[in-house]
Amino acid sequence: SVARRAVAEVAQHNKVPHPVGFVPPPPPCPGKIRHFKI
Amino acid sequence: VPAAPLAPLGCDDPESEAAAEFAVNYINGHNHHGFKFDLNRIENIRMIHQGPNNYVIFLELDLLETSCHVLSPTPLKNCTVRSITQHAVEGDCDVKLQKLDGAFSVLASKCNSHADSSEDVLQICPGCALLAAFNNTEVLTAVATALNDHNSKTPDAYLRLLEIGRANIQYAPAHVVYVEFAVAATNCSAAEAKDNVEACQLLPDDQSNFGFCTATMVIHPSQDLSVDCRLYGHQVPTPDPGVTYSHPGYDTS
Repeated sequence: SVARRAVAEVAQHNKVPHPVGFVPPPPPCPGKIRHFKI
Repeated sequence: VPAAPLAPLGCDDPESEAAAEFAVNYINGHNHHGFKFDLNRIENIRMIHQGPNNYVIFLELDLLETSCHVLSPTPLKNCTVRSITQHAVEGDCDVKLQKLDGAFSVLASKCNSHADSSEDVLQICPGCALLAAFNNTEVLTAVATALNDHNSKTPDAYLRLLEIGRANIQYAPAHVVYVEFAVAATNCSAAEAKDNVEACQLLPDDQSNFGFCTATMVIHPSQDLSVDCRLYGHQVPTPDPGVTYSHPGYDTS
């Protein structure tokens, strides 16, 4: 369990940060509402 | 060998929208009662590869009722979606399509429609008229009275009721019944129909012989009636695009 925790920490540490102004893409589904939701 | 799933297709991708547009046109073209429905949202889409240029697409669609009767030649893009204050009706559809060599065809479709809840409508619009059942006595009276009123005032063809499309009743501050119904022209004039209405036959199934009426009947505080009937023959017929199908639906409800 010690080894696993160390791997997770390293993976988290190496994560590439999003550039400034990055807007995450919208979820693929469901799509946009064209009129209104009831 | 099971077909391999493709990379997920987003619900707002152009490919998804093209499939949904085809599906909505198919649904409207195969629905012979009530009103045309317009796409509100693509809820989900799955695409399965069947072979070279051959895919099966499963669509889940959320539709909304428009003001255009299914018999109306008005293209869907010119039809207004009913607002919440009119007591909107939603359609939930599951559609299975095939895309073969770039051409869509519908393999199966299933739709269920339901009205918005009365509580939701009244929360937004406390005085709004809510949908009423077609067999409601006031609705039936309003339709019969409106059609008689129209037929008695016009020298044109005697109109017969095809179906009631919608009815709303408001109780306060005034008691008002709003009805919308489809009609068909007969081979009689109103005067001829007065002598023997049974002899009046519907004209052949030509779109120009169908029409649509809206009527407002005020019951309280004072009685009043206004009726507007129009035959679709007075419009320029423009069929919706993409309503020709390479395969008729195998399983459509």
